[in-house]
Amino acid sequence: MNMFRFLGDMTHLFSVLVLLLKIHTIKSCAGISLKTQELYAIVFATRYLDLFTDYISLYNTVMKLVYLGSSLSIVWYMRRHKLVRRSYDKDQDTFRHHFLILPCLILALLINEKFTFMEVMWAFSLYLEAVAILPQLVLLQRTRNIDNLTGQYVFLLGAYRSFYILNWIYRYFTEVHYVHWITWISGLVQTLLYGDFFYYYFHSWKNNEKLQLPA
Amino acid sequence: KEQKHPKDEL
Repeated sequence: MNMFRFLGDMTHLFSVLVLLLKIHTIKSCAGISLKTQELYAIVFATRYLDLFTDYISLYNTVMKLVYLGSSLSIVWYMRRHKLVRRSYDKDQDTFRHHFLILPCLILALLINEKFTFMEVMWAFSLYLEAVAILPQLVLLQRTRNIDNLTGQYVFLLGAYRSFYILNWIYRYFTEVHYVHWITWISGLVQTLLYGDFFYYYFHSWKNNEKLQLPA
Repeated sequence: KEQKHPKDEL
């Protein structure tokens, strides 16, 4: 495993853990989109179906379980915890995320590495991950609130995307048969969407003003 | 025959 991949995994892990720890500690999820968090939970659940069929390494298995557990915990806190769920911006978090799931499923049925249940679910998880940040973007735009989304969370997710792209480039040039078009293209789309988020975050931070996304 | 790369990333 190369250093880019490892750093990508670690920053991804910390982004989820920082969010979970923050919700757990301050008993608030203001500014966090439940829709995005639910989409991430679906992404992990559908991608890691291979936990039951393929063993890669102890590292992979443990990381998959931690990602699944922490993202499900975030959803649990936001839906069920009596204090946390009171702080949820329900009226603002109106992005209809079901309309993202269906197109991703159709795309996965059409474009996949092999037409089997596992492969379709795997492709679906990648397409869904690419667009899962959208409800969070819409919520930010509505509330114009960056105080509650910590700088760390934004920074860690951005670092995760960047390291994974460096990892793909590195592996493409150092390994034989390493080609994953579906992963690369959906990963690139995700990074571009995220870059947009990043740009406006830093812009508003630099000018010391509240976040203004273009309408 | 095309060789399939294992899905070893997260």
